[in-house]
Amino acid sequence: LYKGHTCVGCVLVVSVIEQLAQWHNSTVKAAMERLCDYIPEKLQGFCYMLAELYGPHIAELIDREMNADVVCHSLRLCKQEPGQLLCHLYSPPKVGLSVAIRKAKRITKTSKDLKSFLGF
Amino acid sequence: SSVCAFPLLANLCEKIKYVLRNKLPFEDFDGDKFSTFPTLRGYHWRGRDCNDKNTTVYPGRRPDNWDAKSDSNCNGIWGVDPKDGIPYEEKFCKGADSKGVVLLGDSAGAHFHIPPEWMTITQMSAKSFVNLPMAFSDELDWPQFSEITGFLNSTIGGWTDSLYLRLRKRNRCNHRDLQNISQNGGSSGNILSLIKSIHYLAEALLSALILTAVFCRFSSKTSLHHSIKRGYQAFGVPFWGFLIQGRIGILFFRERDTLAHMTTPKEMLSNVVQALQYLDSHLPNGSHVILTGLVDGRFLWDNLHDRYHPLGQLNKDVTYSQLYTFLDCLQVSPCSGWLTPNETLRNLTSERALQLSNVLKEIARSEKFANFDIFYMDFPLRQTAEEWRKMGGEPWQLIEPVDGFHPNQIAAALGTGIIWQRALHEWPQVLGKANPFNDQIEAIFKDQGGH
Repeated sequence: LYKGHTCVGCVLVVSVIEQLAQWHNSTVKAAMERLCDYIPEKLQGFCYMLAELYGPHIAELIDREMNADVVCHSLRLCKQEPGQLLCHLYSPPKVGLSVAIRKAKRITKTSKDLKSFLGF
Repeated sequence: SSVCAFPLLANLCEKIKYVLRNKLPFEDFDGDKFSTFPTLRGYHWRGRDCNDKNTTVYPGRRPDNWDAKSDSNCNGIWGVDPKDGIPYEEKFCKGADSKGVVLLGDSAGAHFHIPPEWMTITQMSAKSFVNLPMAFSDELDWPQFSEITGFLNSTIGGWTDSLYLRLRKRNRCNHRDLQNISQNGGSSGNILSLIKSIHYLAEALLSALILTAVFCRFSSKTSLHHSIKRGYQAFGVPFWGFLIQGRIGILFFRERDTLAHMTTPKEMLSNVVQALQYLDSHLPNGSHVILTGLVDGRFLWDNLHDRYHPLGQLNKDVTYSQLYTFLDCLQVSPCSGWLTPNETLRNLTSERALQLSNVLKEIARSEKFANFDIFYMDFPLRQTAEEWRKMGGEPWQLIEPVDGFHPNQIAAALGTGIIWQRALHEWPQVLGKANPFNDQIEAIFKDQGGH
């Protein structure tokens, strides 16, 4: 169940970041910094740490027009359980959700720090 | 293996687990289950302690020697009238049929709410997240604004009305006598352990025991320690109570096959009767319990499915139907029987809900208990929607925008009025008498120490 909730949380947060960048016509990195600035001071450190870890990958994937579903699956914060459907909130991308996820995973695969963080 | 494995943190972890499992205040120096700290199950959830260094001083207890010397029950009334030497508590509250409010419930009873401004980009600013630390330390619940135990002015839209505020207005001796022992994910499976959390301590005034027994939730029983505080049956003054059934949060299913895992009428009867029998062996004589039926959750799909979710407002790309499907796919849907495009399943779920309501009606009609009488009322969703329509509102405005599922602040406040009127007209004995000394209490003790 926590996996399900983690996936919901990831899609919510990535959607907000994506829409902040769109609304303010800024980079994804700037959008993340803006979101962390909005958060009360005592929680900003945690926010910046997450932005540091996940930011580059989220930015790279969003810049390639990938939606929150694809980003969160490629970060393995959303998982398709064996025998279960591939869960998504948004309409699937034209190339198909599975294809988009595989492509995104290739992009994030190269990242060492992400791998170590995910292990943690 | 876990951060709690570190010796230094082991104790802290144990305390956190104990508090979380037992729905107890995290900060409670005298261990009397009442706190001077707002969140972490503090006074947002229970009447504020007026002396957190004295375990015999807490809201809702029988006054110590009529509080001639100090305010032992935190209702702000104490001391002796110099004119005649009679303690004020004795003069104004003796025989006044005072009552508190105790709610055992689910996320609806605790008043679950995720602020939509956290995901409405067009209005987002630093102001949007000011309440984030408080919200998380209250488990995303807002009991301080809730329908049964609310006492602060709402900051999440709508207005606050609650049974507690109405009881307090009816009899100022009830000040601060409230306990909201609800949990996100409450169910009839764990309502029994929740009810066992009624921790009976010496001296209790009359109190309203309001139970939101949520059922049809397929979940393992969670063992909850005792956390509600009240008086021993021997010398407790009668409780009266509501057993509010069937909040919207009723159909939690982790299983694919929803219907097969829905609480059956037989389970329902067993769970609720067990809970009531337990209460009967603990509640003071002369208490009352009101059962309410289940909501018809088709209201949610019918009024929301094709509307845009806050996340979908900017690009018009996320409807509630998509949200429900996403949650159901992840098996974290709070209500897969009703939050589904499958109309047949929605209708079957409502059919079962009606069966379960009839179980409650039958319990109220036929079961007899030694220490309380028991009544039944339908869950007032239709009346609430009707009230709101008369006020120019639309039904979808009664539902939490982010989760698309819980009753929101407006629904909570309107629901209070409906339940109150019903009790007032059909079971006035349950609400106690109006206290003729209210004005004098207010003249002498003003806001009685506030909340």
